[in-house]
Amino acid sequence: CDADLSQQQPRGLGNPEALARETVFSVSEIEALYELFKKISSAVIDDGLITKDEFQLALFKTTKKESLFADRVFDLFDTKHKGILDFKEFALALSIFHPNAPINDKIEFLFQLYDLKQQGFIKRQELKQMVVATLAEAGMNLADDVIESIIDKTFEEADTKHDGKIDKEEWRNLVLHHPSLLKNMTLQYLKDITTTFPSFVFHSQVDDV
Amino acid sequence: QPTSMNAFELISMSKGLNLENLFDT
Repeated sequence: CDADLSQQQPRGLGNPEALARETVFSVSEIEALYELFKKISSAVIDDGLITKDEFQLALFKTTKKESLFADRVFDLFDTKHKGILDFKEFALALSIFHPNAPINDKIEFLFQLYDLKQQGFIKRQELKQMVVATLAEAGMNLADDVIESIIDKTFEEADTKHDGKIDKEEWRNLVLHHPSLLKNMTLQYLKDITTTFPSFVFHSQVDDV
Repeated sequence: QPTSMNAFELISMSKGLNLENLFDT
């Protein structure tokens, strides 16, 4: 069944001009980004699509490492929910990480990422699960009561409606007080993508606008 | 110090959230 689905996934660069209109990228940047996509998507199977294994391999240089957050990032990139990324999904998602992308898109993306159960809010248990996962990834041990006090403190600050959950509005207010929470949402590399992958000019189909 | 951070600051340190590595091909 999965194999059938991947057969239907579009491959290749597609229409770079249309993608440039849908994203903050220029046509040249879309073509340079496609060079990166080709590298990542050919790491395990050269089929023009990025699997979760290839995504993890690009992030951690190993397919062994399991990360709750790499999983969540992949799932949010995978808007067609087919378990694989085509170039359009990749470009649309990475556009949010561009330094020129609207801050509201970054705030929204990160909220969705942290909203593990996709209920429209973040509850204590989800937050604790993410803290525990982060500590485990980093090989750090913190006593449960210390973790609980970190969660308590966070909810005291963020949960201004005192209903035991952090909704999108509360998340937005928290981020505005702590802009560093968005630091992972901006990749300077995307601004220099045409110089990082200059080989795109050899494959360029169009003159940039 | 993780204990002085709020939970989201701590989570943002996760390597899984740092996509810079995608460009290190």
